[in-house]
Amino acid sequence: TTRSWDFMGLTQQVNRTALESDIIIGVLDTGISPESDSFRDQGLSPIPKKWKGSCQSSSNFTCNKKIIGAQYFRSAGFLDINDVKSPRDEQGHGTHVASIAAGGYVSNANLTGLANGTARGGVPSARIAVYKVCWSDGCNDVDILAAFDEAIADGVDIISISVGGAATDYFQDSIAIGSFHAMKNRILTSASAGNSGNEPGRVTNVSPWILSVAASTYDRKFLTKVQLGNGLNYEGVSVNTFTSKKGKYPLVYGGDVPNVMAGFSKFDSRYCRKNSLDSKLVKGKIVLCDELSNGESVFLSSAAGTIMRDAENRDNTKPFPLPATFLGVDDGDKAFKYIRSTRNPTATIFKSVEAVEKRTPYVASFSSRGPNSITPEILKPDITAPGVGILAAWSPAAPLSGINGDNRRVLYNIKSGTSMSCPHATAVAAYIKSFFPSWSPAAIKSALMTTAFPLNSTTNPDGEFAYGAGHIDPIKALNPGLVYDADEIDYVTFLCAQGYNTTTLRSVTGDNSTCKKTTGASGDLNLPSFAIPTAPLQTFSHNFTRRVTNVGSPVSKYSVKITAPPSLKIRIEPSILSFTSIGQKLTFKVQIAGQIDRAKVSASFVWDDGKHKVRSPIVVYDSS
Amino acid sequence: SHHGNTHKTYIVYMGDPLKVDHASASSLHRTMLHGVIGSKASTSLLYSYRKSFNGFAAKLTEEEKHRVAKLEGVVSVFPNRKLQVH
Repeated sequence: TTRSWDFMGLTQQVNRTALESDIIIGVLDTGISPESDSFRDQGLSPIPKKWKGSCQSSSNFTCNKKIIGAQYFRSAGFLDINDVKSPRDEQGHGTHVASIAAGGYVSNANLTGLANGTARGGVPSARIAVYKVCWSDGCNDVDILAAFDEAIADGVDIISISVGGAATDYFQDSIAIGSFHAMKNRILTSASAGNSGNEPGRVTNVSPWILSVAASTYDRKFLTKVQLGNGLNYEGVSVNTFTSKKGKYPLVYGGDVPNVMAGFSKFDSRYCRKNSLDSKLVKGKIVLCDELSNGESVFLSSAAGTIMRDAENRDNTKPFPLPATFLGVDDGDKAFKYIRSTRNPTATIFKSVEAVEKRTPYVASFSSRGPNSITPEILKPDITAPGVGILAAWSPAAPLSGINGDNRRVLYNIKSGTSMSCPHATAVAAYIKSFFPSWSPAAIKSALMTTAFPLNSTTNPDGEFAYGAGHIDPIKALNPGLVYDADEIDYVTFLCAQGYNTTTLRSVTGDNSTCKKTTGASGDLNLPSFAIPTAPLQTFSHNFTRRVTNVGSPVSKYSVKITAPPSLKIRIEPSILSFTSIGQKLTFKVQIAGQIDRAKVSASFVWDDGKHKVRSPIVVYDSS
Repeated sequence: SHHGNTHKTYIVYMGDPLKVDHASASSLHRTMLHGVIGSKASTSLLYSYRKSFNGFAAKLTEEEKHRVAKLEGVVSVFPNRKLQVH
């Protein structure tokens, strides 16, 4: 990416360790475009000795010292004609994701001049191992599990998976199962939290051993101006690479041009849904649609462009297969009224321009929100990172907009999604691991979470359910002071509390673990965050035990600072933790009591030694 | 079908990897399946997970799935889903 790493303070000059080039990131996605400049291997040392994986090379696919492994997985179902049996990326997504995490330095990267700069991944000298599990029809559980099975055995350090479905029981979920066994092998899995928007409880990849990443803005945005025939201009959102050749085009409202012959009425065509527009009436015209879409149906109807209006998604910055811009409700209404006010309405859609996003960071409207539908006592998502308008490498085999028939081919593309935020978090995790190779997945996850900063409540009304612990801070995460560590036995205790029996868990762990009596539904899992479902106006009191490990100064004294609204009483005992050595573990008790009179109440506590601030978010919410 | 004999892809998850070589693990999976579905086991088995955890993917009917789920060592049997990139 050309800007997001600088936005987060991970500049080109940042301190790096030579061990970064030993870090192997396993990317489970649509494959990779090996010719991309982002994956050149000049200057890289030989492949790390620990690597045990392989490369499915062929006449059109080879690995190098950057892409050190590549395999494809397809066990079930027929392949589409557009899919090739190779790790090669035909869709662009895997190339984009891999380059965000570990792409090398590429100067003058841009999309038709947009977002120009030096593109780089978060860990530019780390290696990439590609596991192609996603095809044009999606990503099968069967193949995802096969990729986890291989990646863990191959010796990857971090797994990045920008994929998901609806949240489901942990042992019926391929990503939860795969990441559990990754955790057992000291490999952290970073996963996208989903793009299901701001309906509560839609977050995916919710197991406690995984890092679930929400998507937020950074300080750059892309605006696409539309000028109506009356001379009024409106700034919309999209990534529009088209330069208007004719200037003004006739403007029509989708609801006025239904494809009656095919049985569609204005109630379908106003949303410009598939086949609903009469192509004879829209050919060469700009169509105003009442919904944000990918633009495919308007494109296929031979329209010259589209203006979309809707209540949400003003941050869903993405390219479309034809000139397009997205207006909010107010400006969209003005465009509609203009159409109704004149006999020959016209409009011009201009090429996108860059602008500074002044309200940043805020969580994208499309990013899936908590609470966690599988374990309501575990806060999800865990964290947020940039995922709006991200420029990164692209596969020239894939259309710029991802829509078939769009003949534009580019080497760098701008996309939005939790798919884009996930590899940002993956890279920061890899960055930490390059300094502290012995840290467990839970310790790395804790470092990311306790050093994250909460976002402005005005621009982020969903609070922790939108951003988890907060926005990722790579520099602070490198020096967290204390970490909330956990290992397999802690997660087994958690699973016992979730109701799994000893027989099941013995199979999962391969040992003689037994379920012991536990506290609460989360089994007092040693996480740095707290989620408490409750009923409104009902008094509650919960006790937790937490254990922190000193990774900061050998001799240090931390005192706790609590931030809570009057309706919550939070007690922490002891309130001072005195450490005398690195690696020392101390426990403390947390009592959270009170009642809530609204949907959600936020609080937090911070362990502070004067050098480190170790923050834990608390959210108490109405689960009814 | 209404007879419940439509074959779907299921994942049979069995936890930690077996402490045997990979070929033996696949053979064990085939044997397990053979015990439930007989000679169709070889064509039914789609993939053996054997390196980092234990399990397999197979084409099964609903009724066969229930029988597999009762086998010793099986943690879960669940239908293959198609997930999406985000």
